[in-house]
Amino acid sequence: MRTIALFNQKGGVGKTTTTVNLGAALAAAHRRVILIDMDPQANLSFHLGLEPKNITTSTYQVLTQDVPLKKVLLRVDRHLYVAPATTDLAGAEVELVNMEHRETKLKSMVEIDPIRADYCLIDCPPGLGLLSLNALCLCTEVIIPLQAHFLALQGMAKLMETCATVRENFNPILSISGVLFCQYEATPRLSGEITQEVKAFLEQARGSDHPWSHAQVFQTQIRRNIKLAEAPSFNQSIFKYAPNSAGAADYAGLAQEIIRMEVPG
Amino acid sequence: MRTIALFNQKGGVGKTTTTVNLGAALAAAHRRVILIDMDPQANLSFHLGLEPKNITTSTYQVLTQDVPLKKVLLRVDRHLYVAPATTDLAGAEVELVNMEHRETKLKSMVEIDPIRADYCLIDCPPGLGLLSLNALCLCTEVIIPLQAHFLALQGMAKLMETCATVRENFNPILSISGVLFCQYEATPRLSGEITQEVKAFLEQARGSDHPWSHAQVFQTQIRRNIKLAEAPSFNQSIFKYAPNSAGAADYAGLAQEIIRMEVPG
Ligand SMILES: Nc1ncnc2c1ncn2[C@@H]1O[C@H](COP(=O)(O)OP(=O)(O)OP(=O)(O)O)[C@@H](O)[C@H]1O
Ligand SMILES: Nc1ncnc2c1ncn2[C@@H]1O[C@H](COP(=O)(O)OP(=O)(O)OP(=O)(O)O)[C@@H](O)[C@H]1O
Ligand SMILES: [Mg+2]
Ligand SMILES: [Mg+2]
Repeated sequence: MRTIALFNQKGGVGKTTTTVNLGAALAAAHRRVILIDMDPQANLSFHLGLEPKNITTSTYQVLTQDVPLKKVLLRVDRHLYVAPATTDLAGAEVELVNMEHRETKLKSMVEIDPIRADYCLIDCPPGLGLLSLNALCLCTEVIIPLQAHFLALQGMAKLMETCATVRENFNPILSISGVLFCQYEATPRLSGEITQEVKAFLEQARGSDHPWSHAQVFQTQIRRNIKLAEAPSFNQSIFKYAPNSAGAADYAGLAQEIIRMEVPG
Repeated sequence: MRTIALFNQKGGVGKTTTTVNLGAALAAAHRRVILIDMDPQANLSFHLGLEPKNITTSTYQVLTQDVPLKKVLLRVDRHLYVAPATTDLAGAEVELVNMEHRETKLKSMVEIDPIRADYCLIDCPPGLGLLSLNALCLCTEVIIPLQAHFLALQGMAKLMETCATVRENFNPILSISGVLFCQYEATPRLSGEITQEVKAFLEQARGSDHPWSHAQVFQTQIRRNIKLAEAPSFNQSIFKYAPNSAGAADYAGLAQEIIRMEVPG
């Protein structure tokens, strides 16, 4: 199983939108997909119509009451299952602080009752707290959704540093697969300059032992497209809401790129 | 002094952009303005060209080493001073957990050495952690930057609940001044529907004792305008970078609305 954390501490870059729509695209390509909502704002759960008031067991219980992740999975579509969040999850961050093995709690709750799936996508909250660290300790790969804006670029160094620290101390197989440009607008000043800076940053790490030494900028860019922001209010992925939109084309293209990276066997 | 927290746990809505540009507009209108960066990603500091590597004392020392806020202020322009952040601030969140009066640390570091100014704007991080709580315990007013998107709307109830809890337990004068629509795009499906929902939510609270019983939706809407995203890379406010842009007009309009709310005396 490929376990991919959608991680960027910068807020509003497109983590949740990518988790939902990439997940839906992979499920449509007959991969068995699990989505994990690790954000106390439960945006992934809302997007899929899983209102916190209707949820009895969620990622909060997984982290604080030793419930195996498998036990909280809900089916949302063919080949697509979700471990939902509720706003209680905000409390988990504080409860975890004084626990032993607080960073690897999620990982142990997956290993205790393994799940048969092809992909597991984890939606991380903004910030660098314990909930994101739990996601980084479980995952095999990290995808960094990024907006081609100056403020979003500032956090990249710290983000990479965090991945390196997690790899050194908790998760030796963690590697960064790529940077995905989201809400992309072909504006001359910003996007060209920033794309170049990111590519140059990744190029210079080739052959090193950094977790991003094999990372690429995905060829697919997710263009800014208001239909992607409308789809959550209908509790649908972009493929159900606006199958002919640029958003649907972009996320389908991304899924193809991800599938092409699969190692046979 | 009016102390205004720019608060919304949802990421990427426009908190930092509003803090910088509203601050600059108020300073240009001859108000003495202080900005406080409470985000470990230090986006406000980056935006104003205050790189963490050049900062010796910041909000981290204010919260963990009893340094009065006044001592870390840096002048960035006429009538405009900033208490910068560095990425160390992420550590303050954990260090505060076991402190007495952990929610009101910032407030006590302001009261210990009062600052003479007309406005104090606080840039909050995404999330509902102790850094945001410290901002809510210090402030007299809250402005909620909001994107007219479904996912951003989901968090409003929790956001309001948090303000009510802070008012009840720590800061009896806290009130919500208004909701500011940011990155506004006049798309028929989303923005019209969401603006109505927010207005109706605020209307029904009139006459109650909720912290938002007097809150309005600001008449000024900050339109989506790429120049606002370009300005930070030049370490400038929108007024210096693109004084004739829609972004400059919108933030100038907002400052006028805020000034008109001033109580004489
Ligand atoms: N390509 C796009 N075009 C237009 N709108 C988008 C696009 N991607 C995401 N959005 C919208 O932008 C907002 C931010 O995206 P999203 O919530 O997915 O980001 P996030 O990184 O998960 O945010 P947070 O840090 O708060 O978890 C949402 O309202 C979403 O609907
Ligand atoms: N009106 C606007 N038009 C275009 N871009 C904008 C506008 N307002 C903000 N932005 C850009 O959108 C991104 C998000 O804005 P900003 O960083 O101010 O939000 P935030 O709420 O402070 O985010 P965070 O939750 O990460 O602190 C930034 O890259 C910013 O430059
Ligand atoms: Mg999200
Ligand atoms: Mg910010």
